[in-house]
Amino acid sequence: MFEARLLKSSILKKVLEAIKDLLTQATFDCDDNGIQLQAMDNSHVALVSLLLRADGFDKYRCDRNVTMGMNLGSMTKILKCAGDKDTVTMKAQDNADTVTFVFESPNQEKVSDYEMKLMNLDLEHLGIPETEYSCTIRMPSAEFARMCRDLSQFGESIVISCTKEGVKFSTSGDIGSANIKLAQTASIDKEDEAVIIEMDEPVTLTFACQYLNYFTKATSLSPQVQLSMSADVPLVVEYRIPDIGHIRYYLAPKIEE
Amino acid sequence: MSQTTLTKFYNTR
Repeated sequence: MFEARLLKSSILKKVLEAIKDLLTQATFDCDDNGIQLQAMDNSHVALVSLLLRADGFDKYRCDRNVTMGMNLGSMTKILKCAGDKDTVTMKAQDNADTVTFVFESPNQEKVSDYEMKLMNLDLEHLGIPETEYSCTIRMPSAEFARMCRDLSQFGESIVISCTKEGVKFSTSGDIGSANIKLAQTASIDKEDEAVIIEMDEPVTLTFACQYLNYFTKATSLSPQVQLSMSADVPLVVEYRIPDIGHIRYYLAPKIEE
Repeated sequence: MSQTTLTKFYNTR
C-alpha cells in the first residue's frame, strides 16, 4: 500500500508545471524515504531529478517500493481539477496498475477522486556521481527567470561566465548582442534576495536558451535558484522546495565543433 | 556550436 498526503495540492501542481514541458511521461519511484523521479527529455539534452521527502508529507506510507509510470499530460489534467487549497492524497495498492488522486476541500465538504491508469515505462536512468563544482551561483529565482527570458529574445544560446568579479550571462544573434552582469550582493540582509557566488576556478559554458526557459517553470517552487558549473560538464540548476525536497535540472553544454 | 547530450557525460544504469 502506498499513500501520500499533502495539505496543499499547490505543491504538486507546481511540480508538474515545472516538468511537463520537458517530459511527456515519467516514473515516480516511491519508497520509505519518499518519492523520486529521474527522467531525460526526448533528445537526452536535459534531465529532471525530483525528490519529495517522506517527512515533507502530512501523511506518508509506503509498505513496499512502488514504481508508478505516469503520463504527465493526464496527470496535469487531473491536478487541474484540484483547488489550490485542497489537500491531495495519492494512493496505490501494491503492484497496482492504477493510481488514485483524492482531493478534499478545506472544510471537507467536497471530496473528489480520480483514478489514472499507470504505464509500464522502460526509461533510461543515468548514474550521476556526487560532484564538486568549480562555481556555484545562488540568486533569486525570479531574477534568473527574467534574465533567461530577456536574453532569449536575442539568441538561441546563453554563455554563462563565472569569474571572481561576478557572473556574466551573454547572448548574440541577428539583431545584436546582450550581456547581463551580476555581482555578489554586498551585504546580505534578506537571503532570498541575495546573489552569492562561490568560485574555485573560473568557468565559461554555453547552453541552449530554450532549455533554461523550461527550467524556469519551477520558479514558483522556490525563491532562490542555484546554478552549479564546472568546465566541460553539464550545468545543474537546483530549486529547493521548502520543507519537502528539491527539483534539479541537468543540462548538457554546447561545445565548439 | 553543437549541442551535446547527457549520455556523453553520464553512464546509463
